[in-house]
Amino acid sequence: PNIKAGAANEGVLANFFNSLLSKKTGTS
Amino acid sequence: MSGQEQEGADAVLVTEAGPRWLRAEVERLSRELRETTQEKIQAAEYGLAVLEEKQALKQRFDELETDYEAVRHELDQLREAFGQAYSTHRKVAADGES
Amino acid sequence: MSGQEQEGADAVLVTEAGPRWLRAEVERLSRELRETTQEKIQAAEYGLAVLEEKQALKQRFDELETDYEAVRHELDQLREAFGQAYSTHRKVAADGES
Repeated sequence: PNIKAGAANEGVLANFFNSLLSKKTGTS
Repeated sequence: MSGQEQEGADAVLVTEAGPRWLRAEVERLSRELRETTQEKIQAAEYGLAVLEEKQALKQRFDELETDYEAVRHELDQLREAFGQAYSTHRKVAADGES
Repeated sequence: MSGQEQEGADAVLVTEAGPRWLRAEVERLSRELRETTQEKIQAAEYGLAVLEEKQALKQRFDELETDYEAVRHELDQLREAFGQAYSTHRKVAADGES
């Protein structure tokens, strides 16, 4: 369970970082 | 001042402000947003890079752990065999002398 | 459109815009700046946490590598000793028989 939880956490983190890179921010 | 109070105070300021101030604010906020967005992207790219490095290191660690266990097992087996061979050697030597 | 061209186009738009549009833009930009700042801070905090975990893992890896080398060395020494003891055993057995 610890190994799976660690891998799941890393997956969530990677998704978070990728979402920041792909998210378009508005400009004026 | 809390976040909500700050937003309320800003709303009053914006409502009462003249066009010149508003234009300056739009330019300032646009510039800050561009800079902060760039910093956000840098932080995310760095985070991803460190995450990948950590995952690669974990894989190397797991492989080394496997190798270590194998060598430990081989050492234990050899110690046991050595012990048995030593006992046999002593018996043979004693028999030879007698 | 390049960044500089975009800024120039934005400047024209801001200069000619009315107060109502400017107020809406100030509010929108303020909101986006708050959100982007929050995301930037989160990314930096997560990145730091991953970096600390990676450093801790590196330390464990280095320690395991040291242990592995020690066990390998011991195994090599025992193999050599076993080989020598086996040769001696055979000689003693042959002497005993003769």
